[in-house]
Amino acid sequence: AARPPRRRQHKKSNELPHPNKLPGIFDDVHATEGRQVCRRHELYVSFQDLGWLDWVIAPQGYSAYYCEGECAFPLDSCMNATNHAILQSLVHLMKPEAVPKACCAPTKLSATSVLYYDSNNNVILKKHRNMVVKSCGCH
Amino acid sequence: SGSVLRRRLHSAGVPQRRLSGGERRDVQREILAVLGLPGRPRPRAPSRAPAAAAPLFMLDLYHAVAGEEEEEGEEAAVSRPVLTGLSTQSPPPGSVVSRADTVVSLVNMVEQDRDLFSPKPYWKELRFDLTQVPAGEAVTAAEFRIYKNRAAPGYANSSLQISIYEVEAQNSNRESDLLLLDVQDLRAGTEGWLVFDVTAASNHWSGDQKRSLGLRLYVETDDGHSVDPGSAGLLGRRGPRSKQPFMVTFSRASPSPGRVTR
Repeated sequence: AARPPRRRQHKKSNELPHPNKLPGIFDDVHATEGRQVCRRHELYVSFQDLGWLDWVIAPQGYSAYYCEGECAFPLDSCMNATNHAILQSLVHLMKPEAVPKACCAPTKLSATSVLYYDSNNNVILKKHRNMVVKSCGCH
Repeated sequence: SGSVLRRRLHSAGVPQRRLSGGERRDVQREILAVLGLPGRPRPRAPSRAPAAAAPLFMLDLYHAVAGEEEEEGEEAAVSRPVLTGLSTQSPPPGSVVSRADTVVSLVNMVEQDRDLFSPKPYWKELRFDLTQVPAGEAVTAAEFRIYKNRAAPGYANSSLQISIYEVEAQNSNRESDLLLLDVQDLRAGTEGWLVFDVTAASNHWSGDQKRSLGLRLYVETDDGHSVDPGSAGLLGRRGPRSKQPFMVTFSRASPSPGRVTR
């Protein structure tokens, strides 16, 4: 049976504030203020520094990059987080001591090639897969 | 843009300090292992002579590959027609390296000629040491490159046919067993790099069955007369370093090489 329409009460604002600022269980015990979000950072592997240029013909080094940063709720869409990571982050909010946050890791890797002499003076061009971080995300 | 060593210490939360000699060697050994290098190669210091043909070719190949990787990431995989025919020394126009994990230029060879001072037919034979071809990888393409100068005046206007065979077995009491790999027809006055497709010979390089490869070149005129390869303008090891013959093998690792825990 249709219920009599309720008188419109003064609508209390019930928009949840930004989830990160909810009191209680949504408080992230580890202050996430100031921590960077998960993203790609510069990392240059220098064959020059490693002292290998007497047999590595090219390159002198290469940008390998690395991933670092916070996977804190809400995982913004730009972070290309997996669905599992979003779910894990939610569960982390409820039980932070039992379930860790998702981790910041490469989502796309590409290869790099190294040209070098072997001990018999043959010249070898070797492609190394998964050696350059193209993009990072939460997993 | 610090080097791997400094960055690694920082991210590990280890207070900044220089690695000791032993730690530095450990880190280097670890990175060599990731690069698939058992130990740090110690090439005989390449003499300061003008660069040899193989490194020049491989450097051009490297730039072609590095450019591809830079633009498109790993998905970029381009099919590379195995090239035959005349080409300049730099990677033949329009060619890009196939989906190879390793490209090896083989320069260690032994040369043997049956030239004008021997009975016909004349030929040039080169035996390559294949131990550098990665054992655990499948050869997807292999080519033999030899430089051709203008032929001796006696052949100025004729056309020549150059055939390349694999020496499958050498017999003491009769001619060697030969497998035809590639044939090219060209003008005697042609000059430049010849590229022969020798992929068919790689069928039995896997494992350690065959650690050397014999290639034999015959040159004939239109009417089937045997021509001494040297007179036809083919340069062997006695040619200038930048025009010495070499082989190039393209191989691909098995899809998921088992990584041993270190």
